[in-house]
Amino acid sequence: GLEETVCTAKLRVNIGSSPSPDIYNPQAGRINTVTSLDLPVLRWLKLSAEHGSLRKNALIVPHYNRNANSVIYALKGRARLQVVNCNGNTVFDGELEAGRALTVPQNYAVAAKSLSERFTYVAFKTNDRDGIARLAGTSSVINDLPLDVVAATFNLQRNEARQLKSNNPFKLLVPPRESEKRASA
Amino acid sequence: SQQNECQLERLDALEPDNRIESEGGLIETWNPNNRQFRCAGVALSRVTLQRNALRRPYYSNAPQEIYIQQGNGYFGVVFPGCPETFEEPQESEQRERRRYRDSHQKVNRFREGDIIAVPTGNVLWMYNDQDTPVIAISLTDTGSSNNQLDQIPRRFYLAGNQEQEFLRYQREQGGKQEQENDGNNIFSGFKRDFLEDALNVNRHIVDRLQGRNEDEEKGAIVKVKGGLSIITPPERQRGSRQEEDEDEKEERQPSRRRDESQKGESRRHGDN
Repeated sequence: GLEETVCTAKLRVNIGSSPSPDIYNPQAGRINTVTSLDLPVLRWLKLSAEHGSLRKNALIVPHYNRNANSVIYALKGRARLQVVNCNGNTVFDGELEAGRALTVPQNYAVAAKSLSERFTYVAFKTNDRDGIARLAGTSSVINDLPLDVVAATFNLQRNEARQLKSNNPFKLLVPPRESEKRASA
Repeated sequence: SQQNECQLERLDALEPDNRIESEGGLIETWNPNNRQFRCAGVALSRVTLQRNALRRPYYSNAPQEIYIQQGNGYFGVVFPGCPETFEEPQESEQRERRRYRDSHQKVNRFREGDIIAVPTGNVLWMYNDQDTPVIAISLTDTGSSNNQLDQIPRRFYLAGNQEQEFLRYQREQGGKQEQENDGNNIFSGFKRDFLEDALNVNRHIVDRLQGRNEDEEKGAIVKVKGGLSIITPPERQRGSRQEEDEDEKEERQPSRRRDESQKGESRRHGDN
């Protein structure tokens, strides 16, 4: 019966040391998510989670959670985070270090850059099928707009709009620049 | 929400009470703090787009339903993570190497009487390519479970530094003083170096993105000089067999709208 199904529901999944991350770039880091697709009981709870690990100077491009609030808890290392509200105001521009938590409300834009060799975090999200929208890089919302709409929207020449649409080949995690890599070595 | 919000003894038919003019049109809003709207958990606005006016892309913290009262034009709703399914056609291989081929997500045509559904957090833009002004009534369902913020409708603009249509009520609600940067776009709060790294573009483009250029006071609706060139299939006229046949031919090869676009025809590949 139904109660037996509920009683034996799978309640555990490991995202901290998963050998198969959802997003991976050896030079930038990895991100793993658990949603109700991975752990069906989360559909009931309407929650999901994300675990991320960033290399030094790697960047998570500006993005926002479409349908969830998010609480980011730093596990290891430190990173610089910026969060922007709907008025374009910077509501957080600072370091997040191990043991601290930062709330990022739904639709607020956030970006992060790792300041230590390895910045690791877990983010709790208040939707079991959370989705993010990227504001930069491949498959970002800018990429998904027609070229002329981008040019008119940002008051750019068409060749500048092209650069905006195509210059960053990365999706979410951007590796450090060569100069930053050399400096940290 | 406050108690007894829906204990309404009297209802009123309301007109919009706030008006923001832009270079290419007008946005009017009804006060979402009015008890009627608070009870229903919705916010209402009315947008007027003049010819060649583009409503700059924005997203909202709640789902929207838009009714087109008058006019017709183009709109796009960006579904984050979905593929760009509208592509410019290929030209000869030599020219192809040099030329940038644009691609983007689906673009739709709207006309009078249409309802447009916009999911929470999805980016919307609209454009009027006709002489008749477009008038669109938009309802934002702030009481939806998809909105995990408070009941204030919020617009997150990707560009410009215009006043937000619901910002005034946000201030009233929170008793908050006007901040120096209020009315800027979602990129303007990031530091330049973050954006330069994230987008891999120069400072000039970042400044434009952040609305720092001097002439950046055109508002949420801008005029597009010479009109937009968008990849769309030709519009179908009902009842015309010949045109339908032509459409069918063209639909296999969406072409870029404008003279320049008509020149090239795709090379057909027989390879697998």
